[in-house]
Amino acid sequence: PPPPSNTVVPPSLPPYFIKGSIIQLADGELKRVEDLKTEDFIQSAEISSELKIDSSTVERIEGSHTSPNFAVVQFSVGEHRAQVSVEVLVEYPFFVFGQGWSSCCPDRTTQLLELPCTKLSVGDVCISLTLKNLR
Amino acid sequence: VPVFPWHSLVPFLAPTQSD
Repeated sequence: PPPPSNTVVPPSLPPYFIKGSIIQLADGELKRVEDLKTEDFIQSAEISSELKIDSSTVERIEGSHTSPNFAVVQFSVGEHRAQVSVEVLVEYPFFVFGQGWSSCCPDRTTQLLELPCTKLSVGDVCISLTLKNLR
Repeated sequence: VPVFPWHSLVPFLAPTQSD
């Protein structure tokens, strides 16, 4: 049977998404959050002994029933296409493979965080993480 | 200036129960 749908609620908007935030890659290199590229995440995961990158495809985006400030994004995660729903602030950025930061409401993301952002859409493939020793 | 590790920017989306 398919795995159960999980709903994860991340904390409110974290400070590291603000433009200019300094991010340390796995090899020690420092980059600004707005300068991160797909390769930075892939190479960091390759170095990491604990983490691996999964592809998470956006399958559906809905408004939240609890608050207009939130959206529910349904992902199909990894090779097993596990269904996972995440309730996030509409301005919460996800990193899309080959594209960069994207959110349900990029105008709000740019306004609140000054982070350049595109519109997150169904079919986008986002970077997500898994523990290597999970299975 | 705070420095954040790269993995804090990436969500863990894998379900807790697999297969």
